Amino acid sequence: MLEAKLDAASQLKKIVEAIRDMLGECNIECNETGLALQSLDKSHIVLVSLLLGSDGFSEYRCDRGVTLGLNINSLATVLRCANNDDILTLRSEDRANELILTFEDSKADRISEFNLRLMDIDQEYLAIPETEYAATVVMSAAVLQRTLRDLSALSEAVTIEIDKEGIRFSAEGDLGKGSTHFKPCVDMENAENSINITLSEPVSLSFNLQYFSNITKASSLSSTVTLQMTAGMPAQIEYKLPSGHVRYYFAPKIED
Amino acid sequence: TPVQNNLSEFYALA
Repeated sequence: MLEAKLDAASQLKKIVEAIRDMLGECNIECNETGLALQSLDKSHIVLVSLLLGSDGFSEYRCDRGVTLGLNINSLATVLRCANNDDILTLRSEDRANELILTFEDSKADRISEFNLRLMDIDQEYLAIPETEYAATVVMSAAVLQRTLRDLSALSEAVTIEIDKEGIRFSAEGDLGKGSTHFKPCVDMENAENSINITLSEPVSLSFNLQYFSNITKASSLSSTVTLQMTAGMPAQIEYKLPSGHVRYYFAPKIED
Repeated sequence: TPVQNNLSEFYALA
């Protein structure tokens, strides 16, 4: 059986909000090390990989592997019934067909319980090999989100170029073109505003901005984001969690 | 013009 407790329901609410626009139904695999999810969006352009380590929960118990087949939008609907600072408990018996969610206020004088029906989901999994990327950029998650939002007014695609001078985002459409360039920098007072670039060779890739904007909904989970890119390959975009991560593999647009 | 790729063009099914 699974029993996992979080001190604040907002932690799970934010994670579900970060993935719900891309995923419909998917399996969450639970074992003694924590919860994991790997799922493709409907168009197979983005793969979401979520890891929530058992250390990230205030209490965690899972004696035997449990697969939770869930509709992510149904989970989001139920989570809307929880206050952000409620204590949240997830429970599922072995071979049960439901996930029980309990929301308690801190004084434990209100307890809400919701039972979410589980589904048998026949899901495709991709084998993602360990990859050395040509360029790794760590930057503010909020700045990335803002930059992409600005450029989405110009075009449905963004080109990202990374070299030793910095990282450049550009877009071109009917009304004209625009770009933002960030130089590597260290901000001693606000570490999350630093831009760190590790590079073995310069990279340039283009991506659909609508999908990118869905990915950056994870910005509420972490102050920084790690972008990893290699020419001609999907990018890896990671938001670190206190114990785990939300990671996206994002297929580029390539000249035909 | 650039063409949108799918992840299945890069990664095999597990």
